[in-house]
Parts: sequence; structure tokens; C-alpha cells
Amino acid sequence: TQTALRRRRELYSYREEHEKYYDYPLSRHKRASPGRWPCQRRSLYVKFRDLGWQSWIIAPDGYHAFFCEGECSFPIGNHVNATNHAIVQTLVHMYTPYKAPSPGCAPSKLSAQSVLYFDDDGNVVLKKFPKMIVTSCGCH
Amino acid sequence: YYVDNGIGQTEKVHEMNSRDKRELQHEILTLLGLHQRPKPKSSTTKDSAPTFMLNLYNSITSDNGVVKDDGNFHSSHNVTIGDSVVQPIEGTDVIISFVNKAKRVPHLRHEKDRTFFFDFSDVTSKETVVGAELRLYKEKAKKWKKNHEFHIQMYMIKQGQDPEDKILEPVTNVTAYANTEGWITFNMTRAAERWTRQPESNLGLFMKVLFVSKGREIDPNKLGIVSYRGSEDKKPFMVGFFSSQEMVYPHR
Repeated sequence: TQTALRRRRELYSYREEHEKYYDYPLSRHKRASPGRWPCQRRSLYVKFRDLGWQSWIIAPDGYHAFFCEGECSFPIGNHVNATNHAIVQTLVHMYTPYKAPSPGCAPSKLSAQSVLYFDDDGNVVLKKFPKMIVTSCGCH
Repeated sequence: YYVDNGIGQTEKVHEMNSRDKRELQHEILTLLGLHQRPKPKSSTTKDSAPTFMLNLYNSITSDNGVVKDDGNFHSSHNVTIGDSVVQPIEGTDVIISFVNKAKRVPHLRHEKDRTFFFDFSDVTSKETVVGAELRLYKEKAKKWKKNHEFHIQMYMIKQGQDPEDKILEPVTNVTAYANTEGWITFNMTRAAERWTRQPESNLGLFMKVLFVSKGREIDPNKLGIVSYRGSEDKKPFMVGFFSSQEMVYPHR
């Protein structure tokens, strides 16, 4: 009975937690602490001009460093791209939160980035960097 | 730092101090596989090689340099420069355009209109040559009738028995006419493979132009081939297509 009560309480707290950010307005994200919103792709842009690199990087103008951020918690089905393992992991975490961590929010699809730059000799290099751009995020 | 706030706006969230900027520079340079930021003496994108490479870049990438499709360079990603079409070879990870450095090489600088030196010393053994091409611009030659035929022959310069001896080994040739105008492409894959495997064997290239009907050699300038003296956007250059066995990414 004690165990059932504890589980129900935990389940309730997860539902409550979920409802807190389920319809959370995105514009309020910056006021919330990091990780209080569901797993999603965010973006951070580094301008090469700001780094003083315009003399050698020809293209692109900057690095669009998308990243994944947010929580993966019950019910996992509402999160983007949750793997089967993430669902099992959520249940295990729900019952034994201190033994198993909740699933992580991580890139589920990556694409390549090309950079065009001058080397020291004035040769021009076009290099492809695979798996450098986060295309989508998911719970793993 | 600018962060996308999720509702189609970008917000400035952090102004970096100079120390943070230095650290960020180091982080990105490491990701690019560079030890330090390159310091090219000349970095104009109006020259022939940077223009060619920028066209190539624009044809194979969408906005922000993201490679189209599945992340591979494809033969469908054609780039047209003047009247010539370039097809990036499949399996290519790195494309490098090399500028002609014949002026700086003692045994070549007396024949600057006919010689080429492309420095492959920075190409590592981890990179495999998928293809290479030399690109020369030819203007119309008014001295001859338009249908007069010429053979442009490229030779690899090899070391002879004496240190002063140099041997010419034919690599490839192209037939052109007096009225031909535009970029002429020579397949230099064999030469690039050798220079990558044995950098010390790279002694440069030599060009001969043969007037076919007369059976004699002529000055390449008279046929309208643009040399180091020509306009910047028509200067010769070489393009190497490489596949990289191992992209070095430090574990973080």
C-alpha cells in the first residue's frame, strides 16, 4: 500500500510537472531556468565577422550552432522523436528516480556543414564537416 | 551570443569579453581541424580560383553552408564557370584550389609563361586524390585563322641524373582552335596522386603549344593562353578533389 501510494504521488508529480510546461509560452523561456521546457532544438549563431575572421573565411558568414535543450519526462509520447528506449528509460526513472536518470535531450539527426576559406598560401579550401549541424532533437 | 527564442526572433543574450572570444575562436578552429587561424597575404575573392570555389560552394550548399541532400558532394551539383561545367566528384570531402607558385621556384621562374608549380605539401597522407584538374583561360587568337588547330601538351617535370637535369614526362594534352575562348581543363589526377604520395617529386609542370599544321612550337601567349601576367579573374589554377580517410575531431 505504501509503495502504491508513493508511486501514485510520483506519477502525480510528473503529471503536474508536465502540465507546468506543456503549454508553456515560448516567449517566456528566457525568464525560466534552463531545462524547464520540453526537449527542443534551439539555435545559437556565431558571426565570423565578430571574431575578425573575414580575412580568411570566405563562406559562410557564421556558424549556425543549433543545439538541443529541454527535459524528457513523463509522458514521453508528447516529446519530439522519442526512441523506444527513451520510453522504457522514462518508466524506470519514474519508479526509481535516484537509480536511473531520465532520458537525455540530444540530436537525433545531423547534417554536414561546408566551410570555404583561404589557407596561409592563398589557396582556397572547401571542406565538408559531416555531422556538424543539428537538424532535429529527440529524447534518447 | 544570439539565441533564437523559438518564435522567429533572435535575441542577444550575452556580450562576450575578449578572453571568451579567444576561447571561442580556439574551440571553432579546433573543430575545423586548424591549429591557428590562417593568415593569407592576399584574400581577394575576385581572383579566378576563389571565384571558382565560391561558385562551387554556392552550388553544393544551401544557406549557411549546410550541404544539400544527404551531405555528400554529388555529380549533380554542377557549377558553370563561363562556358565550362564542373562536376564535383562523388566521395569528395575536401576541394582545394591551388595557385600557381612558379615565380618562386628557381628552376621555373625563367619560363613563367609555360611553367606551373602547385604546392601540395600541406596535403596529408590521410587524404586520397579523387581527381585533379588544371584550368587555363584561353582568349581568341587573332594571328591565325579561326580553324587552325593547336595541341596544348602538359608535362610533369622530373629529376634527371644530374642535379641540373630535368626530364619532361607527358601527362595530358588538349586540342584547341585559334578561335577557342574560355576555360580549358586538363586532367591532372595522375600528377596530383604522385605529388601527394611523394611531395619531393613535385618539380612543377611544363606546357608546350604545338601548331599542328606547321609542326612547330609556338609561344602560349600568342595562342591567347592567359598566364601570370593576365587579368586576375583569368589566371591559371589547379583544383584538387580529395577524400579524407579520417576527419580529425577531438573527443570532447
